[in-house]
Amino acid sequence: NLTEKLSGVVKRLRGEGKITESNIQEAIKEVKLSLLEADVNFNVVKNFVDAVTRRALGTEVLGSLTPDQQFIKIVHDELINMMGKDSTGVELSGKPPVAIMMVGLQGSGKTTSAGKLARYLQINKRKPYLVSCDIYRPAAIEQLKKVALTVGVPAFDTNPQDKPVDICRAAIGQALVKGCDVVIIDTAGRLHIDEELMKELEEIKAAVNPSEILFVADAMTGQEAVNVASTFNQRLDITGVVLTKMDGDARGGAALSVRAATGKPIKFVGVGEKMDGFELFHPDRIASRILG
Amino acid sequence: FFSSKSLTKENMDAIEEVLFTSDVGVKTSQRLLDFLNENLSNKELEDAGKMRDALKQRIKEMVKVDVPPVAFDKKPYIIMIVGVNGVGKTTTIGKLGAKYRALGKTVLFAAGDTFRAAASEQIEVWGERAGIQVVSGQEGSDPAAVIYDAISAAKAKDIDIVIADTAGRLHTKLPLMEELKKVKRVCNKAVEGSPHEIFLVLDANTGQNAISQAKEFNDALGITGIILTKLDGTAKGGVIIGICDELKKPVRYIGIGESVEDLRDFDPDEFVNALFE
Ligand SMILES: Nc1nc2c(ncn2[C@@H]2O[C@H](COP(=O)(O)OP(=O)(O)OP(=O)(O)O)[C@@H](O)[C@H]2O)c(=O)[nH]1
Ligand SMILES: Nc1nc2c(ncn2[C@@H]2O[C@H](COP(=O)(O)OP(=O)(O)OP(=O)(O)O)[C@@H](O)[C@H]2O)c(=O)[nH]1
Ligand SMILES: [Mg+2]
Ligand SMILES: [Mg+2]
Repeated sequence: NLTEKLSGVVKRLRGEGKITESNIQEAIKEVKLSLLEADVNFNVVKNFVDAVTRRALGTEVLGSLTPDQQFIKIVHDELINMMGKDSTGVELSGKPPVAIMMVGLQGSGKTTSAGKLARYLQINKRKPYLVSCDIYRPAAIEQLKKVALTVGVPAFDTNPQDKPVDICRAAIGQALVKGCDVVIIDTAGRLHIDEELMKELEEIKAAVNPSEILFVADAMTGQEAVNVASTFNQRLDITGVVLTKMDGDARGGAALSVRAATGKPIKFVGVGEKMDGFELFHPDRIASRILG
Repeated sequence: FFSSKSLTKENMDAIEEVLFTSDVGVKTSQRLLDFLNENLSNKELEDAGKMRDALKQRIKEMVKVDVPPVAFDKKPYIIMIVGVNGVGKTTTIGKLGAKYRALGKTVLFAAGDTFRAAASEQIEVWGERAGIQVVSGQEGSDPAAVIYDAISAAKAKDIDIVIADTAGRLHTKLPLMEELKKVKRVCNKAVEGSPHEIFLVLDANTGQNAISQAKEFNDALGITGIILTKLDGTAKGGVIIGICDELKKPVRYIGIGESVEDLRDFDPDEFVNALFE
């Protein structure tokens, strides 16, 4: 892993009083390669490594730590710094029922995460309502309804002949009637480059004025994570990210890419197919994983 | 930042950027740069155009796995579709079924995902659209039993091709990988020598984790081909270069959209050209 690779490379810092550009060149290279192997975006890696170099240069090799430990600590701390804070969950300010939109590419885990989020909110004494406005994918509405049943939360009876914006408006009306205070909107997966479908999301946002727009991203996403996340953020001004399928062995560099590209917080992590596979995001956990 | 004796710094940086941003990965990119260094003259290494052509040619060789086309030479010809969650297995089955029907074959779908909410309903819609019978089971039932029943039905009805859907699963979940091995054994019990194809579906958006996916599914089952989906997005799927070169398994089809006609035979030239666009 990176710590082992770095210990070997940074050994020569022992006996040197300071960290200099030349004596950490090898170490910086190891960090670069490790982050690329972890799927951190190429340009995000460049910027990260520049930040680490700046922080490391001129640093006195403190008595308590060995130079390699010091360097690794700088890398680790800088990564945690970039990843943001421990998640505090969702923002639900506004007159109930408040809306939360789940958006993202096809297959990233939106429908499943919508159910998990409903379960999380219910545990936190909220009364969630689920609605699918995915009128395209075969049996998408049925999937969300079954998820709602599993969680024990009411779901809107979406008519696939209706327009997504109208579905969402009607669902909020229904939620109000049922005394629910949060409406979780499951949207269809779409490409960030599909103009018509990105516009559809903008229309839904304008119609429901959501308190949260959560970008759902697959932890195994590669280099395009930056491009995809930036586009969704530019079009919608997302409020947070859900990183799914973290129960696999993907290093999850997409987390750093998405964070760097949008500046938005990662709020939740999906860690399984069942409804209880859902955790608040902790930057220190993912930092260790990305570094390998 | 690889050590390279003759490649000019600019040319090397340019190539690295193209390869890395296309998800080709560190190891495969290094091997490609080594290849250029070993096979091109110093003069050629200073010519960006010559380098790019040599690179494209080499990549093409790596992804063009020399195997015969899919033969459909057994009846029923049984195709098992596997892969991690959300990559496009069920949708691809819908597309494959329609494609094979258009070629004059009779097809049957086995709704082998008995786990995920509305998985059977999803493949039933695809079956309905293409006029293809779907054999499904109760949610929570044994996927191997459903697939066995589907194969029995196919034999009774003299069906040409059975395509078996399976639930998405992470390759790190050993009991779930064991479940797939059982499905494979049950196919073989129903029709000796089957499944005749095991296609691993990979999502073009996936980064280096696709390598462990390919390795684990191949070690567990022995895949016969790869289907690369979502190439209509902006991801290039560069990770399959290393996968094809190492596992020697061919990419058979690519998915380029969500509609039934959005499936193409894999074309190495198209793939390589798209990498350098
Ligand atoms: N292992 C694991 N699987 C997950 C997780 N989240 C979702 N999945 C699975 O990923 C697959 C896709 O999930 P969906 O919820 O259907 O994804 P989606 O984004 O709604 O898909 P589209 O609506 O088609 O865009 C399903 O098999 C889910 O069970 C997770 O955290 N871990
Ligand atoms: N843009 C695009 N979307 C695709 C493609 N193939 C599949 N999809 C979409 O990806 C999402 C997931 O597809 P599924 O067929 O449900 O994937 P799966 O592998 O069967 O998912 P699980 O069974 O839950 O593991 C759906 O929204 C599909 O429409 C493709 O080639 N391009
Ligand atoms: Mg969905
Ligand atoms: Mg499926």
